Amino acid sequence: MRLQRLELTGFKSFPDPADLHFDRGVTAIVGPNGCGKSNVVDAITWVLGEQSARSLRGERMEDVIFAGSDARRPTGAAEVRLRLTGVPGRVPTTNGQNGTTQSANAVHAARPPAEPGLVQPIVVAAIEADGNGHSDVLRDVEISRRLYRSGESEYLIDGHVVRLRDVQDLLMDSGVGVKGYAVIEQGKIGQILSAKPLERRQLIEEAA
Amino acid sequence: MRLQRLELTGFKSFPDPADLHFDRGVTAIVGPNGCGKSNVVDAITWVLGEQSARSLRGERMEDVIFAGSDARRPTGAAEVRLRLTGVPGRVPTTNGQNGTTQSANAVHAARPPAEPGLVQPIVVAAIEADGNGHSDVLRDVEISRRLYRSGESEYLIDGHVVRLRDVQDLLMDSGVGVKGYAVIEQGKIGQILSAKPLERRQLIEEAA
Amino acid sequence: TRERFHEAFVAVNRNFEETFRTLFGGGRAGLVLIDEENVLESGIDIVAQPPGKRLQNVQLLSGGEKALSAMALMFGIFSYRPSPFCLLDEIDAPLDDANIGRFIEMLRGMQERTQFILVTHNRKTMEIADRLYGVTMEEPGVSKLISLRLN
Amino acid sequence: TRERFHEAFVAVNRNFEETFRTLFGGGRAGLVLIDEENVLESGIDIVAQPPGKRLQNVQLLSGGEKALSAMALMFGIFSYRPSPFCLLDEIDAPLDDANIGRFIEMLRGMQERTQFILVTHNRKTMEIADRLYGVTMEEPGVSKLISLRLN
Ligand SMILES: Nc1ncnc2c1ncn2[C@@H]1O[C@H](COP(=O)(O)OP(=O)(O)OP(=O)(O)O)[C@@H](O)[C@H]1O
Ligand SMILES: Nc1ncnc2c1ncn2[C@@H]1O[C@H](COP(=O)(O)OP(=O)(O)OP(=O)(O)O)[C@@H](O)[C@H]1O
Ligand SMILES: [Mg+2]
Ligand SMILES: [Mg+2]
Repeated sequence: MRLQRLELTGFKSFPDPADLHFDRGVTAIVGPNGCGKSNVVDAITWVLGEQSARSLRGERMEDVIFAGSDARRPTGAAEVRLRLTGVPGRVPTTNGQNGTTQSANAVHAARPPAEPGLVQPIVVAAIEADGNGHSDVLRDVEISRRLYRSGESEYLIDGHVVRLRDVQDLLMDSGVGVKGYAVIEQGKIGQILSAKPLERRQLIEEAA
Repeated sequence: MRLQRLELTGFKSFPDPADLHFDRGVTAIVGPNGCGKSNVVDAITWVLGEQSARSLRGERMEDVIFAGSDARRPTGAAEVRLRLTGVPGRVPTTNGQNGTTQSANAVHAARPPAEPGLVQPIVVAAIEADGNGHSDVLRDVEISRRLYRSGESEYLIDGHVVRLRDVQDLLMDSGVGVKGYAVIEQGKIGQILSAKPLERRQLIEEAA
Repeated sequence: TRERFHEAFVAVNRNFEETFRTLFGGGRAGLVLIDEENVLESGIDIVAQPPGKRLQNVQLLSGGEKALSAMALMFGIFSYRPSPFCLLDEIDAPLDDANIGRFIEMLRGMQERTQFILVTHNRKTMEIADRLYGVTMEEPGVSKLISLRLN
Repeated sequence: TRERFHEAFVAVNRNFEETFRTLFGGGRAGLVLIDEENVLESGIDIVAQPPGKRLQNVQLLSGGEKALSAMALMFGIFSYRPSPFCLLDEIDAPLDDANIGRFIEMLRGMQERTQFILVTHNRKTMEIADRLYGVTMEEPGVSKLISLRLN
């Protein structure tokens, strides 16, 4: 599983749509102080479900919406879309003992979106039948998050509005989970050695 | 007033005598990670009277004594000597109304060392008579500090053992004082903006 | 549970020691349970000794040595429970050229199985990127992304 | 006393604003008494707005912007009660080239009256030094000083 594409609109210092494509290996983000690099990292943790405004350097979650500049008005919402590829999932196969011939769209049955009728075709990159009527597939998934100034907030998987819980389950199954050590924010590395003994324990407990 | 020369022996990672000369303007200290640059800064704050082992990154003051390496044994003491130049002081002049003809050594009378008989000749760089029997002089002063493994500790001004209080008075008079903002330790600049409102107030109070 | 924590502790400790030696080119490091009787609740101490130096309190280490030790610990935990991707924001900032070289070598070894997204100001770190994005703010307050070519 | 603190506060505030504009090439900044009724005990808030950007909580500033703002405050206090010398340990670490340039310019202006001792890894900063000392550790654990020639 890996990240494939990130799109930001109205998020922090990105009022206009901005687009990054990630390959395997190493992607580096560079630029002068204050130009928006850490904001890109924030966008990734935010779309993956970050709930604390404080860890995004804000006082309230509304602080992630573009607040305007000298020449620009604030935007009414922030939206970030993250496309993942190689996401594991399970599909009932046509040769299955249960005899169903559901299409790969049934992958969504495992994690029902709020509107089950509106399934989109999904890219199925690999299928292995396991002889029990199910196959493992790798597919692309797009996770989106929107926040409006009203405070209304939405999560979407492949364009369907879902609950935060559905996003968290999807990430848990694809091996992402809530992993404090897979993101090292700017300045955080200096705090690790000066952390209290019980705080360090917590790092290990998260991985246990 | 400015710093002129720093000598370290047995202090932190400097078992052998090391010597820096400072000119006016800017002196830069460079080198790889862990080679001893911040230890040089620590030596300056230590000889000026730093009392907190913690702000020198240690648990006890004994931590500033060279603790040995793979190939070397620990030293029995740490000593740092700092020579200041252009230090203001007052001297009774030969034309003074009080008629005394004490030499410039009388400068020491203002800050009596523990052994007043043992005065050393001092460099007098400028003399201005003020008509009241006293002249302002600028002179060189050497401050030393020693710490032995036994815990015994000594302060010296121009080779005479004095109390910490004498060193502090000398520095106060020469405009150095206890100034938190004149030393910015490694990593401290990042803490200033995240400090609590009352901690920031303290910065201003020190300067008030 | 006590077993799961203990298993994680032992594994992370081994990884930490190993990663530390890779990043420092030697030396010793480890994690210590402050209260060995109380595995379920004990806090953890860090021990770190760069090559050729005497073992002292980690607080006496230099700024760069502390950063490198912290990096060894984070990557030690990461190797125990790998994530498909890893986001690193300027963690190379306090490191000198030699240490950046060892840091980059370690990333090279890990990037087969892990996708890295790094923010950096350092040219040597930029050189190992497969893809480079520049962020600019020509219009004040407005960020813009540009895909930069390598070489 | 209330007067002394208030006098210091006003002066430092003015210096802070001015130094901020020098380091950022514009923008606005200031200190705010959280409780204006209680000058004797009130905590202090920091307001900082880089040029062209909208005023927001200082926590939203970037790492480099926070460092530069903190630097403006420290030098603002320093200009109010100058010390004969000033020790700075790697305060240029989070800054990009453009900001290091403005930082160096500011040091140039101050070094007439103040003696600076800086620790740095940055080549541009090294260039303004009148004297350069290298510290090495060829023998592990043993520091050695060398006087380096400039140019
Ligand atoms: N909601 C928002 N609206 C507009 N601008 C914002 C918003 N949130 C943050 N910013 C701006 O984004 C800038 C910070 O960007 P970021 O932290 O990504 O910088 P950076 O490129 O990481 O810089 P550095 O190298 O200094 O760490 C700040 O100047 C801040 O004012
Ligand atoms: N009492 C002591 N005896 C021997 N070595 C010591 C002692 N105290 C500190 N050290 C060593 O000094 C080294 C740190 O030196 P220092 O903090 O000056 O490094 P630095 O040059 O500032 O590096 P950086 O660029 O990473 O900040 C550490 O490796 C530490 O082990
Ligand atoms: Mg940043
Ligand atoms: Mg240092």
